Amino acid sequence: MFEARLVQGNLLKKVLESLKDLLTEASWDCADTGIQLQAMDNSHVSLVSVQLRADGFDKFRCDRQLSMGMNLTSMSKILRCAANDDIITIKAQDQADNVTFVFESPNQEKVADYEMKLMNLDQEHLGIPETDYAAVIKLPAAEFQRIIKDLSQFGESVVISCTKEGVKFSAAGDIGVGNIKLAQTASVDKEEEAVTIEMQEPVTLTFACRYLNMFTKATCLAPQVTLSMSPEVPLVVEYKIGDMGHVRYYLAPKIED
Amino acid sequence: KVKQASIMNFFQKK
Repeated sequence: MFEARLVQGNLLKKVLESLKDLLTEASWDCADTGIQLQAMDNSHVSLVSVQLRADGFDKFRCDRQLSMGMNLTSMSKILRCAANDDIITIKAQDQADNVTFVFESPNQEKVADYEMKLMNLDQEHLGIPETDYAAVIKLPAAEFQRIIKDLSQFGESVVISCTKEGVKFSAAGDIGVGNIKLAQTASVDKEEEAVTIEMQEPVTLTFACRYLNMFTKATCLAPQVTLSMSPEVPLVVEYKIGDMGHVRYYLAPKIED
Repeated sequence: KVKQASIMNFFQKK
């Protein structure tokens, strides 16, 4: 028996919004520690990793490990039927071929349940090595979304360059060149408005706008986003899911041919 | 000329 109840059901709605453009199907791996998902996009350019810890749920029961393969487009359609303040419960029997989503209004006067077929997905899992990144940049998630959206007009790629002076995002194309520089904030009223840079060595990498734009669908999840970079390794773009976990996107860089 | 790398060039299959 698997059952997970989340009073703050809108967190799950937001997680799905942040995955559905990048992934069409994926497996949710459930254990007594929580729920995890790891999947590559169809082109194998990026990898998404989601963690939802058991202690972040209001009720969590998982008698035996199970992997629930789901069509994320369908899951997203179902979660769109939940109101933002609904309590969401996910339920499945052991070795079941379907999963049930229950949405309760806060006053319990409306209860809806939706059943969805599970899929048998033979998904490859990749081992992500522990890495000490050369540069870790934290910035407001909305600011990052705006930068990527603005620079996407210029070309297919964004160059992210981090030095001790700050971080620079650049794009070039037929209409011209765009550069956006962010310095570390000296002082801010609110922590979530801060730009902070921890840098061991300068690093410059080139990434596809298309993927960065899809990652920014997670902007609704968290006030801040963390970018971790090292020379010639994938970029990590991380959004926290409340205090119960995270969505991490790994994006392979564009490299000199 | 830059070329898009695959994520599988960096992370090994488990």
